[in-house]
Amino acid sequence: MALSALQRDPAGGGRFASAVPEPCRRLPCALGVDEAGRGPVLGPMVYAICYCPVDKLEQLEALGVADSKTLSEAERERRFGLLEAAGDWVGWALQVLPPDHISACMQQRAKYNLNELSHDTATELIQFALDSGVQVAQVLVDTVGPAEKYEAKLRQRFPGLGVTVRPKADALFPVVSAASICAKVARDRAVLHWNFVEDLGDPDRDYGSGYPNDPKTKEWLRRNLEPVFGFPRLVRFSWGTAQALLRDRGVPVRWADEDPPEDPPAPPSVLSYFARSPPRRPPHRFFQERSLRPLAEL
Amino acid sequence: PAQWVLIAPEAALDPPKKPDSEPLFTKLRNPSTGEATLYLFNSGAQQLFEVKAFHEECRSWFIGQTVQQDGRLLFVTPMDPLFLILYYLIKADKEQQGKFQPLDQVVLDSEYPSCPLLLKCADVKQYIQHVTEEKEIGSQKFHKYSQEKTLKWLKKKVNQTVKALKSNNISVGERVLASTLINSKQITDAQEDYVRYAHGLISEYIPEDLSKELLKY
Amino acid sequence: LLPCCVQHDGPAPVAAFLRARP
Repeated sequence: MALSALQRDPAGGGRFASAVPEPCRRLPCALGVDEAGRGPVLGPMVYAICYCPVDKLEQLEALGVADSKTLSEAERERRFGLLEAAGDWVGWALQVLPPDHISACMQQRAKYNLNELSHDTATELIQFALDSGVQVAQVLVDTVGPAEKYEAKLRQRFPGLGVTVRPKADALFPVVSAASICAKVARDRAVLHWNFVEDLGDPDRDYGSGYPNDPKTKEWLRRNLEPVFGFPRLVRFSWGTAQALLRDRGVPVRWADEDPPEDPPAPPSVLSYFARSPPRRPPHRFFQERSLRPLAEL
Repeated sequence: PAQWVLIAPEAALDPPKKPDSEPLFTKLRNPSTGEATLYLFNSGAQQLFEVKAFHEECRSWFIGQTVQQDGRLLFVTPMDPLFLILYYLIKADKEQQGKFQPLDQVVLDSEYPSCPLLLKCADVKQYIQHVTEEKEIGSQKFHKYSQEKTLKWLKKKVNQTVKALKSNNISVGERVLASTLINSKQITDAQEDYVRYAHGLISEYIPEDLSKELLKY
Repeated sequence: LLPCCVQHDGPAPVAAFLRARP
């Protein structure tokens, strides 16, 4: 099964791809890009490309890949099965971004926000297709953000390719819709088969839709919040929902490089300027350099 | 906290040979600052150890399956008890105008009841001659602080410290040099730098007036 | 030894979340 490697270790993320069909190496192809799992507070985000020769686009549409958002999970699985069966002329590739990777990017010192991560992932997948020998002629991309800037960026990156970026592109272009199906199926399977790397016994998987406003998801988060360690790696710690719960129910943790507290320190007492005892000599630099201090008590 | 993380030599933690003589953490008068400072006597108070904490801001411990807010790492290292005894010898010398006295009447401190244990440490009664003049009347010994002998003894301590600094490649120059930077030029710290640094370290263990005398010496 | 201050003393499922490595 094409996604069996992903199902064995969803937490590991990574790239998964079909073999490049032989016609795609000879004939000009349309390549669609879409994503799944941008909004949920748990699970990976998946970027997918799907491509086929331009003269096979009508056949692709006939597989029923249009309007993927309206499909049930079972229907999506079925249509992914059809795409796999058409593997002699349809190819696909996925990049699975694990939730801890998303959180780390968003929270690291030099912030790498979700939009930048998304654009870079899409760009890398397109490049992967080119490097794998796919004769990409057109690139069609679904976007939630401003389309013009993203389109200009991709055109600059891939001169010589026709690039079209549109909101709701999955409803307009069958190859984007096919990519959407690949991404959604992959994400659904990753969440369903999630391997908790934490040794938590048998954690319940009743996480609802995974969206922050889903009461079932919120309840799951509350049940699975460990006060010192927070959540399992399935959860995106950088999401506002997760951060609020950690603030309210987690143990406070302070880091040396965090911003100073909002309240300024109290001004020193006037009496402190009239000290009776002479100022204490600082410790020898041998001890200062090594952060070694005497103790008055344990 | 109910537990601490501590690195100590085995001698500090040897089991007691007699009941009621376990290792003892106790406060004694710091000879340099005069303030209460934590020390350790091993079983039977044979040896004295100073206790220092490696203490950086924003540190905690995982110890087994617990978390401990207090992120200090304690170090216990052997210490020459004469450094602590010196304070009382100097004080007695000032107060009693240079009278010879028995040690157990000198090394007393109402604020630090463990103070007499300093005299139980191995070989103290023998090595006390490094810092005092001694008289024997009958079977009893009497001691009087000797600055001259003390400075000679401290000079040996400084020289030993200089050797240890060199053999451990401790940078003692006035320049600030991060230990993680490797300097391509061969820069040798001057002997004076070593002596000043060692004097500074020894001064952490003696009263300030004595430190000034030692610097001149 | 942690590079942060966890403001709590008590049990923590360390083995569940961390793997010790030399």
